Amino acid sequence: LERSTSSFSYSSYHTLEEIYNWIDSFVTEHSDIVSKIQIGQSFENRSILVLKFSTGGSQRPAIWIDTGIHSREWITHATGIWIAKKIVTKYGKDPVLTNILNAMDIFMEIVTNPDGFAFTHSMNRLWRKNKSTRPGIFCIGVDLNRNWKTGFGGNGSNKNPCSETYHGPFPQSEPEVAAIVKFITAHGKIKALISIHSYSQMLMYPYGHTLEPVSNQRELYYLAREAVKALYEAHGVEYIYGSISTTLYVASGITVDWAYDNGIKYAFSFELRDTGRYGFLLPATQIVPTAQETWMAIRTIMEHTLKHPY
Amino acid sequence: QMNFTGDQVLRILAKDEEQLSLLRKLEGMKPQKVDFWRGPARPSLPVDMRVPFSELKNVKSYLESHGLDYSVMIKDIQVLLDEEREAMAKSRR
Repeated sequence: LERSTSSFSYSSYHTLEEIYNWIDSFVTEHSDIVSKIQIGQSFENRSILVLKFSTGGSQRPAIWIDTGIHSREWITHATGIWIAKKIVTKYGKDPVLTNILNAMDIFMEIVTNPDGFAFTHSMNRLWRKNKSTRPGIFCIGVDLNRNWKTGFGGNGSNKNPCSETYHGPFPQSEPEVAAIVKFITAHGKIKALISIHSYSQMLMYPYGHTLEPVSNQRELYYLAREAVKALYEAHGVEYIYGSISTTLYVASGITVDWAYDNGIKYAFSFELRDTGRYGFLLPATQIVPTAQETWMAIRTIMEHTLKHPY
Repeated sequence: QMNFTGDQVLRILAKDEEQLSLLRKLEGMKPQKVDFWRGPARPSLPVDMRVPFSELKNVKSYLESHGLDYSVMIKDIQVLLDEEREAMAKSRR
């Protein structure tokens, strides 16, 4: 096992155990700015961990970032880890990030679906859902991005437990979703939520469950445009952007719809690389460039959030 | 570990909504014929689906019989998985 983060490879994929050990070393080595919070237990009783980046204060407005809600999307966990390292490295050096952290906290949940992620390493690399089971139901797992309350059970989700987009028996039935809802609701001052998926190079905002535009449509549209411009400037990867239902398809019970309906105006969902050769099996050589470009987009969204308090 | 030897990922560029709905039909077929990596969304966006080796012939003839153009994005998933696992082991070493 790694004894410190210095020998941890940010350009490789890692197991759940390696990531959780990295989190412990990372928090120990950067205890002045990072702490670890356990917000719950997964269905199979794994810890659900959140990193808190804070330079002090209390009850500061905050930004939430989650990666890995779909377990086979490995590039998202790897990008989350790289961004965590970037934040501690650049605080005090990058004026934009420094201003953000001097006024806001950042919460990062890197392995949002720990059971599913462990399963992609142990049994099935292409597993997507969590690992919940119910008596009398043969198939395993709920799609954690169809289990949120807003629009639950609507179009673009499936009531068939064997489907990859099974929404679960009732809203927030899954401990991994319920833990986030409880945490964000208790915090009460999350001002931006960024949920990271892969793949297909998209940056999207609510709604997914309906074609109806959100009331902040214009602002979110222009902010998304700025963010994908910043992302493009890193490595020339082009993203499309817009609301989920008009850019991709109608999908109900998703994270960002819940976030928006619970007062989080700046709610975005990323679909990171692949550009069309590897799908979910993006080679590790693309981790760093993907993370670099994604950081530029996230930094743009966070800066806008800081400059437009509400 | 599940083995995906011979499984392929096909990329389809549907021309219109009708072709998209033909693809959506595949999802519900039993036994499971496809696992959508990029689901049928809109004609301007590609659809990627993993097809188990055992279903490849059926699915390709279904696509061809309905005039759905496709390309093979990943020829053998297990090859990429083995490379991924080897890269992780190498990094760990």
